[in-house]
Amino acid sequence: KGDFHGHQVFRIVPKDDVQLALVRVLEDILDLELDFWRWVTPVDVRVPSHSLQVVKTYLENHCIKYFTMIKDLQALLDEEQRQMKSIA
Amino acid sequence: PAGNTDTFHYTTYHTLSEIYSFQDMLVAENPKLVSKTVIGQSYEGRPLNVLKFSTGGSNRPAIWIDTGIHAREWVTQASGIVFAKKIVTEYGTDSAVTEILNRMDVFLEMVVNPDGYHFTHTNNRMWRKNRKQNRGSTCVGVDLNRNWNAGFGGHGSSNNPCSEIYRGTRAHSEPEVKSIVNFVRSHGNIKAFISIHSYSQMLLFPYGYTRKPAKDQAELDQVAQKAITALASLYGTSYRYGSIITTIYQSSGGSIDWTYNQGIKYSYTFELRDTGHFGFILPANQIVPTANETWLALKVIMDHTFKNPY
Repeated sequence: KGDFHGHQVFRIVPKDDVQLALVRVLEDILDLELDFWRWVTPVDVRVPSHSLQVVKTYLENHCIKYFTMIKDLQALLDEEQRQMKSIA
Repeated sequence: PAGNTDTFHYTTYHTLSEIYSFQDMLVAENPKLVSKTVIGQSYEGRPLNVLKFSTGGSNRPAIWIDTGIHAREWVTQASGIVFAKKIVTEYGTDSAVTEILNRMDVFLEMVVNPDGYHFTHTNNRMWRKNRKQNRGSTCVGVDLNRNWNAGFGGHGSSNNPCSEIYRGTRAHSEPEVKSIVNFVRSHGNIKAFISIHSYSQMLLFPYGYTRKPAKDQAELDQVAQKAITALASLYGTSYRYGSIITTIYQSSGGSIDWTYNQGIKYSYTFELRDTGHFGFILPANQIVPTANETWLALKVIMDHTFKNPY
């Protein structure tokens, strides 16, 4: 089963179209393995653990506001499974 | 498993087989109102089930609703289950639904992408596309909402099989899409086509692939405003609305652009509730509130379609 330990979801709040374009540049960097959940502002993106530092640094260097919407994706998925099993 | 659709757990997410069982129960319990049509098979051979809600007649004008073209958007498939139950419970008790069903049919495809949905339950909860093996690539899947013959291959889709918005090799290459295309064409009397996604709290209409306004834009805009007002009346959930390209971004090969170009004037797509904390992992206790508020908006669109024949 997919393992999302260490994955976080960032909510990024570009202040204008220039910043939005800078965020979308990240999508083309395949090594980061980013998963854009939502492309409109605010932009939500799932960031694997190996890319967290790179993405944070990039956003901070460009003064793009963001916060961590989901700190531990796997914990949420585990909870979702637990609820489904408990009802079943 | 639930013994009937009254004891079915609407407040939790369900596997594909549970959803298929629900469909069969609903048909068995309401044989004069609900029937099941299999419009095709998915890439991996699963049935593409459509529920037909009809009080009789032949080839009546119809409203199409689909949920779950993107596998991981679980609240959409779950909402589809709630809608199905609402249709049968409100027929005969809600005057608008009763009037509509006395003259029109409703088709509901709860899981457009069953392979992807099954995969989200068994392998990868974050899966979005179908499960097509792409020739010449190790990457799997086509984004079914980029595979329609409406600006196919344009901006806002990708020709890279590894992309989440991979459009496929050609328009309607995917059986999940082609089956709907065939159904819509052979039916020939569908008057509204509503495709439901999650999550961004939006109600959108054509176009996504071009900046050219839809010729019915003023009316579509007006209906959308009325629909989101009805939606907000329940819990105050705020929606944006407008054409896809002006409200979100350019997106080519989408379903409602194709249906609109086929002459289905009332073509809409929803992006359901977003609490701002969970994204695709919307907690199950949000399913019923999400479906309930969306149902109010759906009824506005259905009612407008019913009262404005074309």
